[in-house]
Amino acid sequence: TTAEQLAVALSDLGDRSLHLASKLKNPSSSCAVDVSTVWWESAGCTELCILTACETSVSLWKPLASSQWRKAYTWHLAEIPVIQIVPLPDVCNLVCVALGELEIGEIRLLLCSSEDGSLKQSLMRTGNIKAVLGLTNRRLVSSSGALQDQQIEIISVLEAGRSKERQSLMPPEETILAFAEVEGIRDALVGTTAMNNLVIWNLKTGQILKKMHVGYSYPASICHRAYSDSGLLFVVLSHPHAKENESCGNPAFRVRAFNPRTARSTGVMFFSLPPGHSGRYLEGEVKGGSAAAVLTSGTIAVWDLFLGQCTALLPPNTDGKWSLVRWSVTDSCLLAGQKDGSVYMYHYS
Amino acid sequence: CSESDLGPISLNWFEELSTEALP
Repeated sequence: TTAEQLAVALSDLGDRSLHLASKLKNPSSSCAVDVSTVWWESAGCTELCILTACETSVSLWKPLASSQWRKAYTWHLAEIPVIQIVPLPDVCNLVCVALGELEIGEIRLLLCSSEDGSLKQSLMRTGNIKAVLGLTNRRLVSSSGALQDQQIEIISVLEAGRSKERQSLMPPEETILAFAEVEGIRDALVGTTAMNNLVIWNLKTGQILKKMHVGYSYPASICHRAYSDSGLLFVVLSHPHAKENESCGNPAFRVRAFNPRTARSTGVMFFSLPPGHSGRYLEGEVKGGSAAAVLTSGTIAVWDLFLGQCTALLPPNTDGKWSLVRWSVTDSCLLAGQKDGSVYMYHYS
Repeated sequence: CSESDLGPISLNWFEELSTEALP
């Protein structure tokens, strides 16, 4: 299949489009669970590498000439299945993964020894982990347990893959489903809960500053991105369990504005499929001004959060439906994965 | 969204809520 046949650019949707850059086929993998990118430095050269995860291993792919990729390292994790890769935003030569059966039971760091080049693993946290997020400045936040027994912990990560210090955050009496750093406020973190509240923490003191209800029309909201502007807290949310609404269909993402002083909020924008297309949100990721989601139809949809519209659609190709979508470290590349382990990289421009 | 919907807005909400949350 040629690149031209696979590249789908629906230019009538907006000014931006997706162009196929390369394809990785992992011959040993038939159980792709996640894909991500990481900066990797070796011999004085830092490159953007692709990470692919199947249930029993995580592989790092280095770029070659002419859009080809070479599998450079594979960490084997045979005892507990890999559930997801946890991107650490400003970290080089370090991979964070979450492992478990139905829910996350372990968080591990994967690295390559600078002394002898051997592949290493370092256990960071164990427990019934409900939510985990890599934060800026080499930190990792995770919540374990539920309700009154919930523990929320920030771990600072050293280059050698060890934890430097651990700090606890005050737990809300509700299970946390997802975290997001607040852009524009260095020490602020938000999380969405199973009771559909948005919680704001001060990362320095660990205290909960506010708990605000997201709204009864939006069950089990997942926060993807948060930013503070003009005294309001804007949060990009997805609602995997939302019921379809006659007026706006079933949006994949919404932006809601919260006033943290009064705990009142209002809907700002929603991001639905263009007319004539259908499919519910399955999973997705937001980076910068771009949001991408895999839909039940096996199509990937991309939205521009500033334009407020869907800018590209990537229908299933001849190899099958899409099951994973991730933005690269730089939001100009989109990684699209299929169940058989195939990963396609698209330029989004 | 207007201020009347959301109530009085403060540009320093994070600092104010952090001070109020101190024991």
